[in-house]
Amino acid sequence: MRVLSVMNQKGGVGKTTTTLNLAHALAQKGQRVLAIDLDPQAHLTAGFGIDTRSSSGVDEVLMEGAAISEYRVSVRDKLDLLPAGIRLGEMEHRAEGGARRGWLLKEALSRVRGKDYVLVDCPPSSGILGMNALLASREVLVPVAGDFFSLQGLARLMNIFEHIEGALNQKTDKWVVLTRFHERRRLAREVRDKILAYFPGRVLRTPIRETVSLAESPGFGQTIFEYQGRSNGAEDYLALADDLIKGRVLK
Amino acid sequence: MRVLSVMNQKGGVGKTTTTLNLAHALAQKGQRVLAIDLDPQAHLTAGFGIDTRSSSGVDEVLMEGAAISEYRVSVRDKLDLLPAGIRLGEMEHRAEGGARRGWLLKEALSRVRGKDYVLVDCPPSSGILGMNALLASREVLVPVAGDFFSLQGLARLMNIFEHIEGALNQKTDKWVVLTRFHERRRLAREVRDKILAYFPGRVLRTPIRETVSLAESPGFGQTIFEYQGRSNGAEDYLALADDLIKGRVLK
Ligand SMILES: Nc1ncnc2c1ncn2[C@@H]1O[C@H](COP(=O)(O)OP(=O)(O)OP(=O)(O)O)[C@@H](O)[C@H]1O
Ligand SMILES: Nc1ncnc2c1ncn2[C@@H]1O[C@H](COP(=O)(O)OP(=O)(O)OP(=O)(O)O)[C@@H](O)[C@H]1O
Ligand SMILES: [Mg+2]
Ligand SMILES: [Mg+2]
Repeated sequence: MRVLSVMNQKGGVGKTTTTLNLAHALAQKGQRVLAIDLDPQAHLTAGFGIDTRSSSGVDEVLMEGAAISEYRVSVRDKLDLLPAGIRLGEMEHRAEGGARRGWLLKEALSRVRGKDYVLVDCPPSSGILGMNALLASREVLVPVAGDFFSLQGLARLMNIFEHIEGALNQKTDKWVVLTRFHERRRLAREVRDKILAYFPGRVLRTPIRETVSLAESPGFGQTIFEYQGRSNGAEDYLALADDLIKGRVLK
Repeated sequence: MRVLSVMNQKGGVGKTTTTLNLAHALAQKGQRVLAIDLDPQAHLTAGFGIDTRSSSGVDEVLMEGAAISEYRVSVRDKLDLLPAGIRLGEMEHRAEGGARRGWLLKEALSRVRGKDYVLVDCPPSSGILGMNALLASREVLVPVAGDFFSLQGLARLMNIFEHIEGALNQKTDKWVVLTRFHERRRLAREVRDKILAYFPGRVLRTPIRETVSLAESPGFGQTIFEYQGRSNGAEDYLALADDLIKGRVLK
């Protein structure tokens, strides 16, 4: 079972869009997938078409010790979702519980069976939720958009990883996904080249191109495959799923 | 002195890009401006060309009670910046201090003189830093990008405001700024129309168009006015500054 956190404390780089569509792409390729919405804003949950005003999910798992099997919902063929849940925001504001609060997700995932991939959508911050994701994951997927602030965010994130992995003596495999990629922008190509220079062998091969249908589909509670199965977005995320399965990277 | 927080817990909607360029636009129009970087990621600070690896700023103000005048730097004519400071991330992780921790920025701003506008760039989350911004501000500027998740973020933010304002019996004036606006996308126009329906009289008149130079300028430590003074980005932010000064909204 591969457990991957989709993580970048920079906002709006496509963490949720990537989790939503990559999860469905993997399921369409026959992988058994569990997607987890770890963002109190519950955008992944909404993207799948689940009503966020009344749902319970990973909030009950982290705060009440519930089993994941109790709250996950089957959202597509071979694809389950553990929704964020309306109480998840409370988790970030609580201070009690001490050091073991960072291990709650890992503990809960240790009881999950019958899954090939677990994808965790993370919020744009580095608080207790991001910590739970990182400690529970053996791999991290870092979406990076093609601009300067994204690049800054990547550098800072790598610092945070070194810090935490050093402290806990735990190593995670990192993959970078180029997102919101404007093929004709010089800035996008410069950012990609910089990332390749710093992370050789870690950039997944397929960049996700900027395509409006990727921004439209969540508004209908659909993944790109239901909304516009022949679009660039669908093509790119299907290829990205292959890259992840086979470890295909840019040279 | 108008104190405005640039706020939206949704990531990547242009909070920093707006604070950077609107602050400079107002200063170019003769207003005396103080910009405050309240995001531990320090992107506003970097956008102005300040070295973020060694700076101190609002971190010292909030955590050590320092005066703003001690750490603000003059970055452009009529424009001061209070940098984030390298310790600002610690603020979000501390739990001591109780309820008065939300009022620290307001207290510090009460000692500021000789400014017409204070713009506070907020992080993409709703923790103690966002609370300080909201309690210190009489007005809020909410950048909203033209897509579904942005719209969700706006609805959620409005809920948070009602909650806090109700609890504290304090009202703030709200302005919406349409950002990253793709004029030809139906999705962008639909989002704009929805916002207008829910917030009549609150949407500032000039949408900020998606223009690559706005994404490029921070990489050079420049605002759009230094980087490409004749671009759409420069034109839009100059017009937005006028909208804000005169209260010009979409009908
Ligand atoms: N490849 C793409 N093409 C077009 N639009 C995209 C693409 N990827 C993401 N978007 C849009 O950009 C916005 C930001 O993406 P998304 O919400 O997935 O980022 P995020 O990193 O999860 O943001 P946050 O930090 O707020 O959680 C969304 O409205 C999304 O629909
Ligand atoms: N109008 C625009 N045209 C082109 N690019 C833009 C525009 N506005 C913002 N961007 C780019 O989009 C990215 C996100 O913008 P920005 O960092 O200002 O958003 P933010 O809301 O401050 O993000 P965060 O939530 O991470 O603080 C940046 O790389 C920025 O350069
Ligand atoms: Mg997200
Ligand atoms: Mg920002």
